Amino acid sequence: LNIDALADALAIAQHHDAVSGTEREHVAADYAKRLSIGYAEAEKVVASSLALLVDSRLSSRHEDAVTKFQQCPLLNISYCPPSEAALSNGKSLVIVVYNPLGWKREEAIRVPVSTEGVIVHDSDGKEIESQLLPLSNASLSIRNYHVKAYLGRSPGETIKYWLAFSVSVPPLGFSTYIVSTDKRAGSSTISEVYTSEGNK
Amino acid sequence: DLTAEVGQGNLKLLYTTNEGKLARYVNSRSLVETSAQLTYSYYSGYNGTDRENQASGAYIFRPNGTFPIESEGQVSLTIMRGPLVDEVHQQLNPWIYQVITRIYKGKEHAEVEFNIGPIPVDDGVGKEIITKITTDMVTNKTFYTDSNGRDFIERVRDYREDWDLQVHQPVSGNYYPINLGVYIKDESTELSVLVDRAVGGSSLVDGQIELMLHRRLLHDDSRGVGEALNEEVCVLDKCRGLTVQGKFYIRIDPLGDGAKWRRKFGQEIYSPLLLAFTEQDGNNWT
Repeated sequence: LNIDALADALAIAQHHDAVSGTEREHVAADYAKRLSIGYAEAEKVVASSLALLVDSRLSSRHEDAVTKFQQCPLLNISYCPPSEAALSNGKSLVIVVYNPLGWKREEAIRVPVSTEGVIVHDSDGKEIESQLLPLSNASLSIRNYHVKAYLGRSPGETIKYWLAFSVSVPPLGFSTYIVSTDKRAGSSTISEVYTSEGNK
Repeated sequence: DLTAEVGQGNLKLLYTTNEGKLARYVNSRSLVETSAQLTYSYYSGYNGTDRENQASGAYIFRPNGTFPIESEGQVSLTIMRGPLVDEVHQQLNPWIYQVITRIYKGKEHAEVEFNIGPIPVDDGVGKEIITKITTDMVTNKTFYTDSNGRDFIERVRDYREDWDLQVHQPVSGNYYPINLGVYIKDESTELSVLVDRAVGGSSLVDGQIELMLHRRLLHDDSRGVGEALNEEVCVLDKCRGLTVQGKFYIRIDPLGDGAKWRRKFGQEIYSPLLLAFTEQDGNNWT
């Protein structure tokens, strides 16, 4: 594994034409391709690094662990096959959250899921507060259009919610969270939705 | 009875339900309370040549009038509330496709996610879409923008300290590149806006910050790029203009308290938490 293509992508991302959009269309397309190649290479390096960090015992089965970690570069269009599929096929979803900054961060993260009745635990087994937000029609439309446009296929799994939950991540470190299905009370709170139209 | 309150911690945003518009920003911890509006407009681009009426294009920002974007028909305001985040969803018109304002638990800033596009150009006019954050602050023509992500530098409307400026373009002559953020201040408060991408922006009116979020123009500006800024995406031979999605973040602090947030949160915007996914059998969390 190396990061030569990432270095190329980083150089492009800092080029004045790429930042300001003063390049020709076919050059923009070339930039996008090179950024994507850099991202794909970096994704493999990150998966490999996280596999070693999460459990050093995995190193003997390193190749296996690397292939198991996936990222979701299309979260901006609500598209994340690993988070959508895991819960619908009866498995638990494991999310490793890495903090690249030198201070502790407490934030909420969001992943698309296709089922309600889910529960989130941290690596100590403590239940974590979570919330389901219904996916709006506008978000679904954006997702469907762009998956078809850029990936050339139907989005497949129908997601229904964004699952938001609180994470606490140490400086330059990681935390692990497990999302599983749980139909009992105490699972994720579904958001209350209010709509007003004009004076109604 | 005509307002909806969003946010369950120290920060609350008040919306008018009849118009579906942001009206007030209240922070009960820092005791900041001010009127605040978030609106959208567009500049129409000059349709010219290199010889006459210089055209607006990739390099050249040359607006030919400002037009507010009002919602078509009744304003729909959808609010989602829960223990971690409150969200306000709005669709202003078919191409300001979705605007979501979020307030997360424990955070004292509002996050605004915009989906804009495809910008319609059937009328033969290129358009540059902006958002304006308006308060009643008295800012004396002065605002501050980052210098390529580093220190914030003072800008004064229609003035340069190094030379005698003749202003021929009152809008673009006061526009600056914004990579991290922009802020304004008065005697008691400061309004900070941080961005997640390189945009243009300014403060053309006291108490107001504006950001340019998307552009679609129909003419080459004759400054070297050789084509109009009019990119399209095609699916099954059906083409349409680009849609952009991005975020900006708004916070109002007592005077002097904003710098810490701008510096710390600015780093977090550009160093997001990295997520990696895998799965395991059953519900055994261990």
